[in-house]
Amino acid sequence: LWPWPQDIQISDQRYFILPKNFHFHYHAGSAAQPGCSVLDEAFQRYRHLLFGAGPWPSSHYRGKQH
Amino acid sequence: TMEKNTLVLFVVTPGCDQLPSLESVENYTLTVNDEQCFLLSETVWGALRGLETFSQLVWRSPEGTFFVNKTDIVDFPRFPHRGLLLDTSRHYLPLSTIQNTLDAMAYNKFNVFHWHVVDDSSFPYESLTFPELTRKGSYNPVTHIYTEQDVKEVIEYARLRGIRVLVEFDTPGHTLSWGPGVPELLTPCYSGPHPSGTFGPVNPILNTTYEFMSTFFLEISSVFPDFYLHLGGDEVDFTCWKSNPDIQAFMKEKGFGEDFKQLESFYIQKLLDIVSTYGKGYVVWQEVFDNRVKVRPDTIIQVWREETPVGYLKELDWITKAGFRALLSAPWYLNRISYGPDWKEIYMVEPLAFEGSSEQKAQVIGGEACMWGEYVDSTNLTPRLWPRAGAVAERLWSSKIVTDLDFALERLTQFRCELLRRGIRAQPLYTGYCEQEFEET
Repeated sequence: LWPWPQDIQISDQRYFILPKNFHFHYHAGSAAQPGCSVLDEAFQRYRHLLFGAGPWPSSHYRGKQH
Repeated sequence: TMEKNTLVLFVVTPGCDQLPSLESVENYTLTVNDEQCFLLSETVWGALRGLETFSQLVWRSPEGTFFVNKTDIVDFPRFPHRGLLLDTSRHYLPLSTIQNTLDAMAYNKFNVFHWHVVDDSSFPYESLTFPELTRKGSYNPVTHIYTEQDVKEVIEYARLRGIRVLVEFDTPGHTLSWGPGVPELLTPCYSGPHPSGTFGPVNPILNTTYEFMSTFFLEISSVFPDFYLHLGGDEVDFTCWKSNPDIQAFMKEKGFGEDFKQLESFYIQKLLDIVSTYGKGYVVWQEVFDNRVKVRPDTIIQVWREETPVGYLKELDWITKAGFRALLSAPWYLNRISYGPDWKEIYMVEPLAFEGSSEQKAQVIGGEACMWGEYVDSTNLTPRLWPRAGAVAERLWSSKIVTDLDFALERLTQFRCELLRRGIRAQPLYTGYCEQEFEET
C-alpha cells in the first residue's frame, strides 16, 4: 500500500474475486446513493483499474486452472 | 476460499455536489472479513481515499485470479493540505497531461493541485475580461492556452478525485508576460535618465494598476471556486523600481527611504485587500512574511527557501510563532534532480522537526511537492514526478513513525509497477523489472 495507512491489520486469509460478479454498492442507509457523481464515476474508474475492460478471464489466462 | 462480490459503501454526510476544501474530512475505515467487505467514511472524499486503498489491496495470482486478503484499516491523513505544484508557464502542459497528473495524484492521495498557471514566460490562462493578456502573452494564442472550458474541465476532473485547484497568479514579480496585454501595468526601467525599453515588476504607484487588479481578480475569484487563491509575492527584483524616477519620487513621498521592501509591502497589502473583499482567503510565498507585510491572520504562508533568510525549519518556527498557518515546500522541489535514489531524502523530511509548541506545530497544515517548468514539458514531466512525488505523498498522509526506508523502498517499488499498470510513466527506483511494463494504451 502507498501511502501506508494509519492503522492496518492484514491476515493471510484471502478471498477470491470474480470480476464479472463484483460490484460496488451503496448501503441503503448511506447519505450517498446512486446518482452521486463523485462516487458513481469513481466506481467506474476503479472497476476499470482493478479488472480492465474485460472479458474475464482474459485471453491471456484462458485455459489455465482457476 | 470464499468469494467477495460486493464492496458496500456507507457515507455518513451528504455532499456529492460539493467541492473539496481544506476542511474536508478524508477519514475512512475499510473492513474485509468473512461477514463483510465494507467501506465507511464520513464524506465522499474519504470514500475516494478508501476506494483507492481497496484498489491497491486487490492482487492477482500468476494464474490470473483476483484476491483480497482479510483486512482491517482505519485511516486518515496526517496533514489536510497535500499538494502538488505544476508550472504551466515556462513550458505549456496540455490538458491531457494535467489530467494524467491528477490521476496519479489521486493514486497517491494528494488533495491539492497548485496550478501555477502564468509566470514570466507566458500567460496561457485565457481571461474573459482581459483577452489581450493571452493573445499577446502566450506562446501561441491558439494552441498554447487554457480556455474557459479547459479550466472548468480541470476543476471538475480534480473535484471528482477529491482534489482542490489552488490557482496562483504571482505578482508583483514574475509578471513579464502580463506586460504586452496590459499597457502601463509594468514598471518602465531606466538606464540613467532615459527609459531603457525594458520592463520590471508591476508598477505599484499607479491607481490604474489597482483598478486592473480589482477587475482581474474579480474574474479569477469567480472562475476558481476554491476559497484560497495563491498570490505569490516572491522574488521581486528591485533593480527596475530603483531605476525609475517616478518610483523614486513616490518612495520619497511615502517616506520609504531606500527600503524597497516597503514598496513591495505597499503593493501586496493593497492586493490582499482587494482579494479579501471578494471573500477569498490567500496563500502567499514566504517573502511576504519575511518582508513583514501586514496580512490577515488566516493567511497561509508557503515556505520555499531552504536556507535564506534561515533554514526552512526555523522559518516554520517563526511563521507559526507569529500565529500563521504554514505550508512546507522547501525540501520538495522535485525539479531538482540527481542521479540515484533522491527519493530517500525527500521521504525522510520531517515537517514538524522544529523547536516549537504543539500549538505551533498544529499550524503546519501540510506541504507541496513542486515541479517548476524550465526543463519539463509533457515529454518528461510524468516520469520526473513519479514515484518521487509519492515520497512526499506518504510523508504528508502517513503517521510520523512511518520512516523505515527499506519498508518504503519495497512498497514504493511495487507501487511504481502499479502506476505503470495504470498508465503512469513512473521512473524506476533502482534495478529490477515490473511484471507489466509500461504500454501506451
